[in-house]
Amino acid sequence: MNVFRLVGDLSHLLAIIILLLKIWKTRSCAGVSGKSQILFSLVFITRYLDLFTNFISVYNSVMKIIYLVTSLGTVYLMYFKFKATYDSNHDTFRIEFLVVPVGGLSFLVNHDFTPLEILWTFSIYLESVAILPQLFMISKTGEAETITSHYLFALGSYRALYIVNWVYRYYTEGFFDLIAIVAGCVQTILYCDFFYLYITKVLKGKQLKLPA
Amino acid sequence: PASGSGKDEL
Repeated sequence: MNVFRLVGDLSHLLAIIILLLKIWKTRSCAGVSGKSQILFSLVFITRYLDLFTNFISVYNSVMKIIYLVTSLGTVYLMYFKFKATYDSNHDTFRIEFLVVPVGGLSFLVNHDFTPLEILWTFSIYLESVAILPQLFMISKTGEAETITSHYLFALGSYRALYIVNWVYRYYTEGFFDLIAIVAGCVQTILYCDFFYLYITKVLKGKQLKLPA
Repeated sequence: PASGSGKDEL
């Protein structure tokens, strides 16, 4: 463990908590893409199948359980408890266009052709594009609530910090995992225009509005 | 890349 990965994990946890609190406190999931939340739940389920078979550390197991419970809880709130506030008219990204190619690629490019490894690879590839429905929804509505932009900033920062972690691990341990690194770079690049808007607008107290 | 040890990350 290194400080970059720890801050990255905490940023990821913060993002998930921000979203959960936003939905729970405002009793509304307006402006939030349920499809992205479904994809994130799928990412955690396919990545943490070794939760009970491969013990790494208490921290690792506890965080995996927290991610699984909070992401599924968010999907539950969006599609059941506060379903009436779910904006399905703007959450129209065809997620099959993400899941199918990612599923195919995980069979073609992986470290080991075993079920657990392929599912882990699927999860890594899927996570890199899982935010697209959310970014697409914001581009359709043309704006995002400030709390949602804080969520996105924390979520985007987590994988950017992981990239720093991978550089650090490469130079200190000689460890690197090309699949995770490439997918992590794609994932972070997808946030770039949002990061620009967040830093130039939201941090100046303005509403996040995408140029129409 | 030792993919096995990649699994110590979340």
